[in-house]
Amino acid sequence: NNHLLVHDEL
Amino acid sequence: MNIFRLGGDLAHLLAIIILLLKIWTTRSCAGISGKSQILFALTFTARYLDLFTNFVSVYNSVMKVVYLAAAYATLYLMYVKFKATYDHNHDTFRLEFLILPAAGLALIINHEFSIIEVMWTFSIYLEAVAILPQLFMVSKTGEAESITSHYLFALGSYRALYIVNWVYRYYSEGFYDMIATLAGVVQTVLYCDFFYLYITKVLKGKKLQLPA
Repeated sequence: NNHLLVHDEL
Repeated sequence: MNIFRLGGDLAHLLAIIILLLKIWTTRSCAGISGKSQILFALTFTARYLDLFTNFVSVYNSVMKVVYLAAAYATLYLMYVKFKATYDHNHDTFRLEFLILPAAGLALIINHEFSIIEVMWTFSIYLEAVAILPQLFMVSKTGEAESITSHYLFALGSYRALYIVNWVYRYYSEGFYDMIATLAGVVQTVLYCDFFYLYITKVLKGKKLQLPA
């Protein structure tokens, strides 16, 4: 999975 | 979500609202760099490509839509509705000097070589320098209206608060994102000179005027 789900910032 | 992250998001939202209200109520976008606004619209567009593929939370999705809508609304006001008031003679920064290096760097240094990740990384690098045309414009005219200063202060505070959020997340969750953090530090450093002038002049009721 990509890091964007963990990153979750705007 | 911690208080610093929320504060950063709200400062960002406040900046966007200040800018839209300034343009709408004065019916003028004088002193505002359209080039910086183009870069912010590009930043949000590249970053929020995951709006339909990654669902994080209602909060995240709503904020993404609001940022995107506000960015394009600002462009519409500047380049269509109040085009006559746009100060393009002072807005001469060359966008390709920022877009091309950001794109090149995103292709080389990223978390993963996929379209969505490269676009996300590009948006991070581009956002870091997107304010340069605006700061360049202020330095060229030698001054900024108070409302423009408030806008810049809110916008700069956003990334500064994000840095505190990243430090907090590192110690509380062990989470860190080197790309976002380094670019965020660069972005915040660009505002330092402005922060100094804002605190020493604008908060004391004076107009932001650069020393001759």
